[in-house]
Amino acid sequence: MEEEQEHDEL
Amino acid sequence: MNVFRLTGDIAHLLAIILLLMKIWKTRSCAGVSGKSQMMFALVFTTRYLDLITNFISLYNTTMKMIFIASSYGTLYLMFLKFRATYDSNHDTFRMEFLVVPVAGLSFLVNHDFSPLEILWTFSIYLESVAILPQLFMISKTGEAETITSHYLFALGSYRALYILNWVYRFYFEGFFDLIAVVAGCVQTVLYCDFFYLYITKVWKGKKLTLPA
Repeated sequence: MEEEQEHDEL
Repeated sequence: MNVFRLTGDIAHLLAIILLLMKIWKTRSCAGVSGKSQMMFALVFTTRYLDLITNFISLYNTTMKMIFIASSYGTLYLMFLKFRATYDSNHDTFRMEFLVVPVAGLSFLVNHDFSPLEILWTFSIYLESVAILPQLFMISKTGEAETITSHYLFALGSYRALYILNWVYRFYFEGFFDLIAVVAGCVQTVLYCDFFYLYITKVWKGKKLTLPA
């Protein structure tokens, strides 16, 4: 999960 | 936030407002695919579940809430308030042909095999093809009302602008989301034929009609 990127787009 | 993403979001918002305006002002949802609208509601619902788990910004939260509310508002107008005007005879695209393969693919190709992530992936894949029933409907009737074509143009432009946003973010932020980029490109390509007709007809003041 260290590479996990939050989805900040719509 | 960059200018492409912001204009993309504004185009998306504009599209939704145009559609609601069309239905409200004409008191009719004729020419609008209820199936595409149902899939958009499903897209927003499955993508924005992170509203509960994750706060990104006030802008992000507000837009998400507007998109979810407006998609259900559109469904309410189409299937309850103006149900009599819904053109179901022409809205014959089979949704299961999209939803089932997209669901399967989101289980197979995702960033992380967790429920929220799979639902996010499902929403990205489904959004890329959700407009097909609408385009299919136009191809069946051979025409679209001008306001409906403005709606489609704004809606198609949104993902095209997002592609520019992803190019920008790749170069300036090192951000790259393969799933979103590929699906966004597919989504934009599906609109190309429509963009051509829109520019060559609607911009010249004519109604959008398909060549015989």
